[in-house]
Amino acid sequence: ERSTRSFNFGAYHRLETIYSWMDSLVAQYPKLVSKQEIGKSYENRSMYVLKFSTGGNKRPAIWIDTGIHSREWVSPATGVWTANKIASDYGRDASLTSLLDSMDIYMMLLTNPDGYAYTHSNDRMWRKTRSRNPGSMCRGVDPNRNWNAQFGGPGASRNPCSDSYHGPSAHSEIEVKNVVDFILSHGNFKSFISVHAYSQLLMYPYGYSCSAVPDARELDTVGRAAVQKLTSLYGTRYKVGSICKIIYQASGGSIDWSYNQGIKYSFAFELRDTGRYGFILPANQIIPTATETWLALKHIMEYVHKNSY
Amino acid sequence: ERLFVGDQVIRINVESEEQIQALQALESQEEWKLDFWLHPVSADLPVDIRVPRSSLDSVTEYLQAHGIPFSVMIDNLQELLDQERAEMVQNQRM
Repeated sequence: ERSTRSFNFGAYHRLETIYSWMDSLVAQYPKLVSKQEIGKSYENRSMYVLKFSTGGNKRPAIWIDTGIHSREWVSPATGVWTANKIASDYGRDASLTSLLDSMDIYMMLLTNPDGYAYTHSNDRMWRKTRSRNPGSMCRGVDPNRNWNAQFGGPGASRNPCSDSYHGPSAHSEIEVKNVVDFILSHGNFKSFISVHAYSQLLMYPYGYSCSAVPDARELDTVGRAAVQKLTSLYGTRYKVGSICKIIYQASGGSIDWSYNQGIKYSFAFELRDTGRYGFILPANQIIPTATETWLALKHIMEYVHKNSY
Repeated sequence: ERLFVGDQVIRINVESEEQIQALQALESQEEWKLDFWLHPVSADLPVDIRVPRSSLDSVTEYLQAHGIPFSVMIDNLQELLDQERAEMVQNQRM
């Protein structure tokens, strides 16, 4: 599976395979795609972003991350398909081409590389990072409770053995810090999209509070239109709303942090499924999931492109 | 490598605030090692819990004692994982 043509997008892959596929994507589209290492994980694995750019310097950009919770395998699998879609549609799809002529897209396919590797080698249901917690037998921090967005507030656990443990301090997890440093040093992100999996939701801030963000109405409208397009393909039903209102109050989340940094178009997806398979969504559903998700992602990206701020 | 033989995933369609509270209390029962896939927060959303085989009886008793009906979504998690692994091996061969 060394070339993008023979790669099986309808299968789950190990971290090494995905990393090597990223190289082949860069090789196939050298004028559009590049790979950047933004740091190392706790266990010293490289953390890569794919940059889709047609030139310029620090153009307004869109961030998409997949796989922050390691057991949600369909999230990075969808990311791989999406990255390939963006590369192959540039020059063919008019709206994507127009977007990439003035904006950049950054994709981080494996945001929690240690956790992902661990789900392949030891515990398929692992969710967190793999860092050691001093004074505890239990390892790992929930990387989506570790951002500096009312860190340690409601909806996060102080118990290192919990799957939603927030960690000792905001950005204590090197995986989170690497992303934070990258986003801040870039300074021109207009959209931040985090892709999770399970239970079919499209959410916007806040998670730490149930009060509405100033842009709630606009985000809700964009989200509903995006989901309408997603649903049009296979009838997959999504709920749209703020994290706090449609799942639960959760502090320290990534899109709350990005929104508070001024990145207005901050969204989080929860991809399929309805609960029949949980995190073991059959591989034959990867491409349908990615294909429908693309319609929503594209809608959000087009909106961001047309509504620069 | 960790096995999940006999682990079940159950779904509860919450009907009342009392049921939510009883399920939230269940979340703090650390010795049962429950893995909440969907947490108890409102009557609008189901609650999904992966229950290790060793805790199945205790959890069933608890839910019955509180009058909380549930259905089994995944009967044996390991079976699904075995299928997934076989599929991955086959894909690698291809």
